[in-house]
Amino acid sequence: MKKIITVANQKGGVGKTTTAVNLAAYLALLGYKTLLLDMDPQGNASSGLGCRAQADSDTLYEVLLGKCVLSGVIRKSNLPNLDLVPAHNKLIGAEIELVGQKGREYILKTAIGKLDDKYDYILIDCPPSLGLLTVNSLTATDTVLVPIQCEYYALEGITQLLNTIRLIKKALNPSLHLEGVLLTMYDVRTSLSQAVVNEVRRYFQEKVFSVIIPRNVALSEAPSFGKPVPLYDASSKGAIAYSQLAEEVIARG
Amino acid sequence: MKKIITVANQKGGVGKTTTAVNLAAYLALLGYKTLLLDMDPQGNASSGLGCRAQADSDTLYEVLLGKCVLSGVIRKSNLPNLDLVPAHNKLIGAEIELVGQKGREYILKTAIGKLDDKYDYILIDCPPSLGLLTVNSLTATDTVLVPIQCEYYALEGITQLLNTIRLIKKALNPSLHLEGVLLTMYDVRTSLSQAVVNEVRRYFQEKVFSVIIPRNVALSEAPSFGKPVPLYDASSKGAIAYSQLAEEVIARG
Ligand SMILES: Nc1ncnc2c1ncn2[C@@H]1O[C@H](COP(=O)(O)OP(=O)(O)OP(=O)(O)O)[C@@H](O)[C@H]1O
Ligand SMILES: Nc1ncnc2c1ncn2[C@@H]1O[C@H](COP(=O)(O)OP(=O)(O)OP(=O)(O)O)[C@@H](O)[C@H]1O
Ligand SMILES: [Mg+2]
Ligand SMILES: [Mg+2]
Repeated sequence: MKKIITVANQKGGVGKTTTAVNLAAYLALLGYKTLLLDMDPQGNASSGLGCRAQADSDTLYEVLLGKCVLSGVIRKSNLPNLDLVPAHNKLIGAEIELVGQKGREYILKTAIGKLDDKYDYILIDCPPSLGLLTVNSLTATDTVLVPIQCEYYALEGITQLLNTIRLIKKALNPSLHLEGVLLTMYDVRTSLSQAVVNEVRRYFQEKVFSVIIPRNVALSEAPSFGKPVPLYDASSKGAIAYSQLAEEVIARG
Repeated sequence: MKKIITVANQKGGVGKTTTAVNLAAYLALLGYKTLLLDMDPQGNASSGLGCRAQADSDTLYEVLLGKCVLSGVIRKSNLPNLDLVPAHNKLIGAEIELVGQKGREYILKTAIGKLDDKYDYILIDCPPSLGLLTVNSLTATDTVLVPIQCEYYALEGITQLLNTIRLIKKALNPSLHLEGVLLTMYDVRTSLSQAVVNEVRRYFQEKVFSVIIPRNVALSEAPSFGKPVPLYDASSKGAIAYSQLAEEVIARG
């Protein structure tokens, strides 16, 4: 059984990449064959796994433009059971180059459909926008995992995101549903964090994962070593929280 | 003399809105007539000044689609000398609706050109992407202020941003140049913050503002009261840092 989970939120800096990279790492460590697709031209998920794409090699960009197949751009990561499809700057061009193309929303779905069935989980990291790259991911995916930072501004974008998910579900992907809402960067020192948690729990109820990801320096240091947090500091609070998230995702089936 | 400064960086959550709102507030408090344009469909800058746009009223969206003039959508803020042009969700549609239009990059520049000369500063807050809304801002502007978060991932997007600025300067706005680079969310407790500061200073040299904005809870709490930080907690470290930034911007002339 292959499950595709997209990590999305158009609000910037809420922990999408940190969640995609570390959830993928823990799913792999728990024995599930996992593929991480980096749909963000910034390529943070790629470098978070120590795997920068070169301009002259094939990446997700070439796949979206039909120049090669997805299986041709899969790379091994520094973790067994975890593979990566890296992003590159040039991915920015895809949004413009595909504008007129018919069926452009289904390109990623078709590309994933051609993969053989060896993965248990496919995770997709999205850029902070609701453009074609995010639309492609939401069309290809089974579920969407929404990280929400424990900050005031992060609350504001939620309705816009839910509207987009509803539109995609109606027009492009009828089986799309919420994997869950993940509260991130919880800072015990501020009352604002708890106020946001209460608000999000009231709104999303059982859709909110029980684990809350705390603000934790190991999570922001690990990418500078090209490692997911379990390979950088497995006993840190951030690492423990993401391993709990993986258990919750597996339990939801 | 009217100076237009765009606050931009496609990396999400680096402090663009926090910088635009609080810099605008301190320029106004120092006696400069200031206009803040919210080009981000999330509308964080609008709500950061306590001024949410309603769906049925005219906003920047209507201006970009040529349905009304900029002076018709200007609102007063809770500070003398500071006006705001609010954003609304519907601004997302502008990127798609304007795709085929000739001269679509110059729409904002033309709209600002029609304003009478009463403002000393016009600040523009951008979304976390390099799409048409950001391109319009970079085409209309005199300079660009780039906030960079003291985090590893924030370093990665810099080359992409500089490439975009160079392209815009060549093709659309020959006088475009860097207002400066602002280091944000500096956390004294982590060595990562200092490592990023050193790296950014080495790369940008005198273009980096002397003031570094510390991570400070007043900056993240103020928006939940719809106030810029000088009206929320003027003696906080965050407020003092942004007032220093305003002095530096004025001194650069
Ligand atoms: N729980 C955490 N504790 C401390 N730092 C964190 C945490 N989660 C993420 N970070 C750091 O905060 C920054 C933003 O996180 P991240 O890049 O994962 O967000 P994003 O939503 O992917 O951003 P973008 O919108 O640009 O894609 C990064 O520098 C990351 O290292
Ligand atoms: N110096 C600071 N100290 C503490 N919190 C901050 C600071 N600067 C910004 N914040 C908070 O961090 C979050 C991200 O900042 P902000 O929204 O200004 O970034 P942005 O670049 O505008 O994000 P986006 O890419 O989504 O537009 C917000 O919740 C804000 O309140
Ligand atoms: Mg990211
Ligand atoms: Mg913003």
